[in-house]
Amino acid sequence: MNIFRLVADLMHLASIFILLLKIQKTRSCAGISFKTQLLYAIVFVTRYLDLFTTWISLYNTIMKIFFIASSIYILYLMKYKFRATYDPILDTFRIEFLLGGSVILALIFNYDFIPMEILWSFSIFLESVAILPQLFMLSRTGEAETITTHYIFALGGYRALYLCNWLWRYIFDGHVEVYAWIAGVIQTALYSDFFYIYYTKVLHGKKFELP
Amino acid sequence: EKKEHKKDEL
Repeated sequence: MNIFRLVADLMHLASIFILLLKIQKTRSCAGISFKTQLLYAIVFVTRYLDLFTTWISLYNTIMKIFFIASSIYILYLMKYKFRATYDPILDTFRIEFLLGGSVILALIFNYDFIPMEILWSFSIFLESVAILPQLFMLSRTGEAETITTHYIFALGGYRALYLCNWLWRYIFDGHVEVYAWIAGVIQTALYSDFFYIYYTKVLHGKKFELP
Repeated sequence: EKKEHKKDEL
């Protein structure tokens, strides 16, 4: 564990709490992409299957269970409790392509051609693009509630910090995780426009609006 | 190489 990874994990955790806070406080999931949330639930379930096979640490186990449980709870909130506030007209990104592309990549790039490893690769590739429906929704509405932008920032920041963590681990442990590296760079790059607007507008007290 | 691959991250 190094400082980058710890802060990254805490940001990831914070992003989920911010999202839950936004939904509960505003009693609405307006501005949140159900499709992105669905993709994250798929990411967590397919990646953390090793909960049943490998013990790493209490920290690791608790975080994994939390990520799976919270992602499914958010789907429940959006699909049932606050269904009336969700606008599917704005959430029209075709996730079939993201899912299909991730399956193909996972079948080609994996550490072993067994279900567990293929699903792990699939989750890594899918996570890198899972934010696209959310960013697409943002571009359609052209603006967002401030709390929603904090959520997206924390979620994007987490993987950017993982890049620092991987660099650290490469330098000090010789640890290399090539697929996660590539996916992490893509994932962070997808956020770059968002980060720029977040920095120039939201952090200066202005509303998030696309130029 | 394959077997040494350890997934200890989230």
